Amino acid sequence: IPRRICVVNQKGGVGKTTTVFTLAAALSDLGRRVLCVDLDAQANLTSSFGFDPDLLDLTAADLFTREEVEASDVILETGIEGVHAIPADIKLVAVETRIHEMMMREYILQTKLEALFDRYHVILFDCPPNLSRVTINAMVASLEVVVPIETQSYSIKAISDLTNTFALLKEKMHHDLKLWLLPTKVDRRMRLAIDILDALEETFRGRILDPIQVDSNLVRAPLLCEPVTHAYPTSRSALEYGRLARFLTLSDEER
Amino acid sequence: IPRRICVVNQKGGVGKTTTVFTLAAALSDLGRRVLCVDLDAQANLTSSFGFDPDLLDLTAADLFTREEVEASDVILETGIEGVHAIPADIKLVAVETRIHEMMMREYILQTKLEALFDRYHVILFDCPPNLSRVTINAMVASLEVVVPIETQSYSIKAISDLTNTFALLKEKMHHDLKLWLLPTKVDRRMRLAIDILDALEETFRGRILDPIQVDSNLVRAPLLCEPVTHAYPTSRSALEYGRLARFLTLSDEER
Ligand SMILES: Nc1ncnc2c1ncn2[C@@H]1O[C@H](COP(=O)(O)OP(=O)(O)OP(=O)(O)O)[C@@H](O)[C@H]1O
Ligand SMILES: Nc1ncnc2c1ncn2[C@@H]1O[C@H](COP(=O)(O)OP(=O)(O)OP(=O)(O)O)[C@@H](O)[C@H]1O
Ligand SMILES: [Mg+2]
Ligand SMILES: [Mg+2]
Repeated sequence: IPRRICVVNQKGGVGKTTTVFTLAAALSDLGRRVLCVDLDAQANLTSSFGFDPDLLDLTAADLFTREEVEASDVILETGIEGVHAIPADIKLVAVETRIHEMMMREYILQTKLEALFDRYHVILFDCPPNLSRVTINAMVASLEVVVPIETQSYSIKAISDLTNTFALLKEKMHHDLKLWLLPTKVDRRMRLAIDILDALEETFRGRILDPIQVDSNLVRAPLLCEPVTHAYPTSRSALEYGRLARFLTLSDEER
Repeated sequence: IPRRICVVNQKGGVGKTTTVFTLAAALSDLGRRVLCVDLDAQANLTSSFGFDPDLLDLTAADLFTREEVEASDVILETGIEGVHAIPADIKLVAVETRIHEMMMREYILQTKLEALFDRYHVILFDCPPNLSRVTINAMVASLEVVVPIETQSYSIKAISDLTNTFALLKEKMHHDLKLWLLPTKVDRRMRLAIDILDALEETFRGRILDPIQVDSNLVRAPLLCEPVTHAYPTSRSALEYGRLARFLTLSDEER
């Protein structure tokens, strides 16, 4: 049964899409079969794989709103060996209201994807910068959550809102997510970054992943529709995401 | 009648809150009375002014969902002379569905704020990273829109989605917004940034504001609950936002 990891933070621009895109490639380099699910109407992950969201017929939005559409109808092969994707498009904007009246609306994604669980080692969900029902669907369908956080001022408030959401999920839906915090865009020259890292280490001991430092190669790579581990394999961020992939593929005992 | 400017981009982390917070202070330094409206459930703008969103009684969310709540009931004085704020809190998450069935749901904010128009020179709206009904409300209540854009790969797709939204607003609601693009976090050492700036200049000739370059003082200032123009008045970003404030206060003929 696959590891299911949702990448979530309602704070925008912290590196959610970058993390899913790069981690998927790094996991496939370790021989894992990966499914990436793009749940953001901006469809940045979908564009990173080289697809044009405006030209796609069926996407993740149809999975939510059309009973007869199955997961295997929306899966695309990507240019990365061993990585498949469920694309997003602008139709996702309307999903929030469309699923409002549906029964078991938090379980739609989980129910649709269950049929595929035996085909993949890892399923990664790229979430939009909000805590909408679509994001809750990804959390319910996952067992682990990776929260990319910039070591900057607004991040601390975002974490407290997020941990409230996780607590609610546990209380109301008896769904317990294993939490990982991934510091991103870390600039060790900035005193503030070190102070925030130390504060996080204290509050979330043992849940902090090795940080991803600031690296302009991560900005260039999506333009080439290539992950940084392929476009700039010796770059600092390629090595850091490679190490993250190795850590996440260890079994629970080994960690 | 005040200049009403909404700061919008569904792409996250591009500098929307930073722009509203800093521009408000720079405008007040020019003797303008400014009202800032925080429409993001993350409430980063509200925290930047030093308020704790979780301790507030009435916020922007109540303005949307409670008929009897008026704008003057939610306005707070900030620590910046001449700047008032309508704060946000987590209740904004629920507003999207709550206003779904309401009549004239796109005009709620405009109708509530009209009574205050004669008290301010400028009203600035900080929007969440999405194109929800709350963001549409801010667009309808504004005459101008400033779109902060990072000179990075995902920004180009965000602009095309945004211009589609502006076109829809004009066609369906006969509401014409004056568009300004504000390049943010610009790092002139990166070739990519210069290429993107050139491409934008060509497509949006005359609508591009002088860029705001990358400046770590902008990261530090919100922690002090002070805008960069007050905390680091000689920094590069303080001068750039000061110039932006002067440009926006020129009358239409002078520009
Ligand atoms: N470690 C890093 N160093 C430098 N730039 C980075 C790093 N990680 C991400 N970026 C850049 O930061 C920007 C934001 O990243 P990304 O789009 O992945 O964030 P996001 O959280 O998915 O944003 P959104 O909230 O809009 O979905 C991108 O342009 C990306 O290239
Ligand atoms: N010119 C700049 N140089 C360096 N850092 C900047 C600059 N402008 C903004 N920042 C930093 O980038 C981060 C994102 O900015 P900000 O929170 O204002 O973006 P936003 O668009 O409001 O994000 P969201 O989509 O989550 O609402 C902040 O930590 C801010 O300090
Ligand atoms: Mg993203
Ligand atoms: Mg913001």
